Amino acid sequence: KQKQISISEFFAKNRHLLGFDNPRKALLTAIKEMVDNSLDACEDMGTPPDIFVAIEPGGRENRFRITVRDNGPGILKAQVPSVFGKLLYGSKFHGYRQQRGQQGIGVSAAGLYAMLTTGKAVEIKTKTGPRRKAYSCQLRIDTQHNRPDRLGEKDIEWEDVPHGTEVAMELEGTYSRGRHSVDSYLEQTAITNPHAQITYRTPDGEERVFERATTEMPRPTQAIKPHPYGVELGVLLKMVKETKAKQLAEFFQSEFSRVGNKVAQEICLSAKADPKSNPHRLSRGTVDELYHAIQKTKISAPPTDCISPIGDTLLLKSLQKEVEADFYHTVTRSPAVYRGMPFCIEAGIAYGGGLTGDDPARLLRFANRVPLLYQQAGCAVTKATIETAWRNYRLQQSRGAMPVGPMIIVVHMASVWVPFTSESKEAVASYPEIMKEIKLALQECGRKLGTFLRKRRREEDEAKKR
Amino acid sequence: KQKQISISEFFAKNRHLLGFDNPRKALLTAIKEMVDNSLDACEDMGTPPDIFVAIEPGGRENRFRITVRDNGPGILKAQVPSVFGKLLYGSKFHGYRQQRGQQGIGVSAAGLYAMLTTGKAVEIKTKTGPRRKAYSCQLRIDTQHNRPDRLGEKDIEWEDVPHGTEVAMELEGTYSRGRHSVDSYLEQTAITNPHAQITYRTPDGEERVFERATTEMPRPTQAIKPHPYGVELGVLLKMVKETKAKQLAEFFQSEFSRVGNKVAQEICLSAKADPKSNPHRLSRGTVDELYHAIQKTKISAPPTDCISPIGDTLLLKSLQKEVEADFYHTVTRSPAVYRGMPFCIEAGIAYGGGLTGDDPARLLRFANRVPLLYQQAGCAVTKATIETAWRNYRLQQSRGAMPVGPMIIVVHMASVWVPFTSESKEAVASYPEIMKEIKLALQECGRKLGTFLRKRRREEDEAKKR
Ligand SMILES: Nc1ncnc2c1ncn2[C@@H]1O[C@H](COP(=O)(O)OP(=O)(O)OP(=O)(O)O)[C@@H](O)[C@H]1O
Ligand SMILES: Nc1ncnc2c1ncn2[C@@H]1O[C@H](COP(=O)(O)OP(=O)(O)OP(=O)(O)O)[C@@H](O)[C@H]1O
Ligand SMILES: [Mg+2]
Ligand SMILES: [Mg+2]
Repeated sequence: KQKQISISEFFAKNRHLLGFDNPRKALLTAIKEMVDNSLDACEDMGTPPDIFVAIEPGGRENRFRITVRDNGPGILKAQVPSVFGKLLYGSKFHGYRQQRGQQGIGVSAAGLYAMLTTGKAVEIKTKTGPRRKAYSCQLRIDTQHNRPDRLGEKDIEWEDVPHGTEVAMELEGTYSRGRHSVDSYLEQTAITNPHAQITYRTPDGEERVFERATTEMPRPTQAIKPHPYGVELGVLLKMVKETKAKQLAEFFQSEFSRVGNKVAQEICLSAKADPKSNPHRLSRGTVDELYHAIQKTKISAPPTDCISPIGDTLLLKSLQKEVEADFYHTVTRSPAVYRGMPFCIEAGIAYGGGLTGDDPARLLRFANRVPLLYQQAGCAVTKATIETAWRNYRLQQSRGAMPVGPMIIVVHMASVWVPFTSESKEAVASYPEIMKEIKLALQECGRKLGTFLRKRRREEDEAKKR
Repeated sequence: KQKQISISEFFAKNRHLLGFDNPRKALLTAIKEMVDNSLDACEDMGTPPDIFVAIEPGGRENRFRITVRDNGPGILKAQVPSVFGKLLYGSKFHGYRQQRGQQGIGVSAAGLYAMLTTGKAVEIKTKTGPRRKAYSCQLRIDTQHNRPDRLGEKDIEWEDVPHGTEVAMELEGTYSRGRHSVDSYLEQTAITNPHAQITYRTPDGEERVFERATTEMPRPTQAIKPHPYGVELGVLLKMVKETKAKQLAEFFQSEFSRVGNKVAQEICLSAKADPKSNPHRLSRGTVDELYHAIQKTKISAPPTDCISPIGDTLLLKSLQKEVEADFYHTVTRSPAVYRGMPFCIEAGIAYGGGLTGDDPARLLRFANRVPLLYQQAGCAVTKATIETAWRNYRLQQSRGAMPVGPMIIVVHMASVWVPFTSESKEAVASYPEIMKEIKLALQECGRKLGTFLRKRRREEDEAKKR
C-alpha cells in the first residue's frame, strides 16, 4: 500500500506545475526552457549567444517538431543522458549565483511532455571543441525510476560548428501569436538580452532575426558562499557536522561570506562558545545559541558580484528601442537580501506617445532576464504594482487594480535564487523584502512621471491661455 | 559540476512551494497536513474521526510545539520512518479515488520545516490494534539523500487507546486568529466534515470542541482504473509494455474502466489492429493509431463511486448552521471529467440576514473537503466566480472583480485528483472543464438568488404602496 513515488511520475501527473497545462502553453514552455539553457551556457563561456529556434509541423495535426541550437560550450558525452533524461539533475542548483536556470528540471520536463504526448524520443547533438567529434543521442525518460532510457547514440561529424548543442523534440502543441506566444517570449527575451542574436523560424516557414544590440556581455557572476543571516538552524546543524574546519572560528570564516576573524570571534563570544572548539563536537543547544548569536551580530550585506542586473542605462535604451513614448524613466535599486539571498530590483516606465490611454497599464515582468508570461495574478510584481498608489502621480486607479493610462511598466528581479510560486517559473513569491523593493523602485518611476505630467499639464494650460 | 539534486534539498530551498512561506502560514500548513492525514486515515477504516489538536509555546520565542492525535488505524512499524522521513512516499498517489492527500509529501514536509527552524526531531506514537504495543519513534530527514534519520525508537504501552496515531513537532511559527489562521481552518474543516469531532487547544490554554454534526460517514470511495480518454500516448506505450494481458482486446478490458468486449473490438477495428495480437509486440505506430482510435470511439463516462461529494442537503445544513442569512441555495452538479479524471462541483450561496452589504462577497473554497485559505487570486474557483455575470442576478459587480453584496459563496471540488497550482495545495489550476462546471453551478445559485431578490423587491414595493 505505501509506495515510493518517483519525481518524474509526480510531474507526469502534475504537468501544469511545470507549465505544460495545455497545448498552447506547452509549446512556449518547452522552447523557453531550451532557449534559457542556451543563454546560460553561452554566458558561462563568455560567448555572445547565437541561438537558432525552429518550429515545424509534426507527424500529425496538433504536433510540432521544435529545434533549438546554440553556440555554447557543449555538454560532456557522459553527462548528456542525465541532463536530458533525469529530473532534478543539473549544474545550477547548488551554486549561489544568478542564472536563468536553477532547478535542474527544465529541459528534462520538456522531454517528458514530448514523450507523453507523441511517444517520441528527444534528439540531442552536442560538441565540446573544434577538433572533437560531436555526440548524437536519442533518449526518453523512464518515469518509474526517473532515469534516462537511451535508444541510440553515436559519434558524428558536425562540420561547420566549433562547439555547441542542438536539441530537437516532437510534442503536442498549439501555435499562435499574441500575448502568451513564442513570438512574444522571444521579443521580450531580446529586450533584456541585447547581447544575444536569435534566429526564429515559424511553422509557416517565415524567418525572423532578433539582432544583437551590443557585443558587450553581461558582467560574469561569481558564486558566493551563503550569508549567515540566511542560514537556518537546521542547515547550520548540518554544516557544523560536515565542515572540514578544525575550529569553530575557522568554520565561520571558511564557510560563510562576509565573516572575517573579528565577526567570527564576536559570534562565538555572544553565544558563549569557545572559538577553538571542534565544530563536530558541538551540542544542539550550543548550535542553537550560535544561530541566535548570528541574528544579533552586525554583519555586512552579502557581496553583489553574484548578481548581474541589466543596468538602468541599457534598460532605458532597450525600452526606447521597443516602445515609442513621450516619457521614459528607468531605475536600478541597490541590492537587497531576502532569506540571506542577494537580489536587485530594476524598473522602468514608458508613458504616452503611441500607447493607448483607456486601458490598464501593461506590465512586463522579468526574472534573471527571462520574461514571465503567465500567472500574472499570483505574482509579487503584480501585487506590488497594484499596491502602489499611482493616484499620487496623477494616474487613475481603482482599489485593488492596475493603474489606467497609456503606460508600460517593466520590472526585473535579478537574484541568485528567484523564489518562484511553482516549478514552471512563471510568478515570483511575495516575500516582504522583495515586495518592498519593487514598490520603492515603482515609486521612484512614479514620482518622475508625476513631475513630467504636472509640467506637461502646466504647459498645456498656458498654451490654452494664449 | 553536474549533480543529482535530492527532492528534499529542492523543497528545503523552495519551502514556499509547500506552504511554509512565513512563520504564520507555516503553523497553519503543518497542522493542516496532519489533520488532513488523520481525517483520511479514519475514513479509510470507516471510523468517525476523533481528532485532538494542540499548539503549545515552544522552547524559545516564536517557537511552538504542535501535536495532532487521531483514532485512525495506526501505521505499521516498518513503514513509520519512511512515512515521516521521506518526501514522495505514501499510499495515496497511485490510486484513483478521492482523498485529501494525494502527493506523499505533506507530513514529511512539515517535519522538514520543523527540523530546519528548530533542529528538533519529529515524535511519532502509533498503535495498530487493541492488544498490540504502540510504537514510538523520533526522526529527522536526511535532506541530502531524502531518507529518514532515526534518532530513537521503542515499543511502549499506550493504555487508553485501541488504535491511532499521534504526531508532535516543534517549529518556528506565529500564532494569530483571523482569516488565514489555524482557528479558521478548523472552523471551515468542521463545516465540510460534519462526521468529525475536533478538540482544539490553543497556545493560551483555551480548549474548543467542534462537535460532530452526524455519525453518518461519507460514502466510502472505490479506486477506479484509468479511463481511456485520460490516457496519453506516452502512458499507453508504457501500459502495453507492462501489461499481463496476452491479447490486445483483453488488455483494453482489464486495464481500463468502462471498456467491455464490444468497445475493445471497436477500438481495435478503428485502428486497424488485430484484437488478438500480443500487446508487447505492438509498434509505436500501431499504438499511436490505437491512441487516436480511442479518442474517436464513444465510451461512457467513468464510474463515479470513486468520488464522494458532500451533497446539497448536507451542504445546506452546514451552511445554515454556520451563517445566519435570509436566503440559502446549494447545488451538487453531476460528475464531469478532465484529462480522464472524474470530478464533481458543488456550490452554495447565503445572502442577507446578518451579513454586511458593502463589501465584496466572501468566497469559501474547498477541495476534497479541505478548506483552501491562501492563493485566492490564482485559483480557478476565484476566476470562475469573477467571470460569472452576477449583474444578471441583481448584484453589483465591476469588471474583473468579485460581486458586491451581503453574500457568502461556497464552492467545493471533489475529485480523484485535484490539479493544484503548487504542492502546497492552496489553489486549483484552471482546466477549462473545471472552470465550466464551476460557472454552471454558480449560475444556478445566482438564478435562484435573482428570483428571490426580485420577489423581495416586488414585495417591498407593494408594501410601500399600501
Ligand atoms: N544548451 C546547453 N548547453 C550546455 N549545457 C546545457 C544546455 N542545456 C542544459 N545544459 C545543462 O544541463 C543542466 C540541466 O538543464 P535543465 O534545464 O534541466 O536544468 P537547469 O537549467 O539547471 O534548471 P531549470 O530547471 O531551472 O531550467 C543544466 O544545469 C546545464 O548544466
Ligand atoms: N495519521 C495517520 N494515520 C495513518 N496513516 C497516516 C497518517 N498520516 C500519514 N499516514 C500515511 O502516510 C502517508 C504519507 O503521508 P503524507 O501526508 O506525507 O502524504 P499523503 O497524505 O499521501 O499526500 P499529501 O502530500 O497530499 O498529503 C499517507 O499516504 C498515509 O498512508
Ligand atoms: Mg534549464
Ligand atoms: Mg497528507
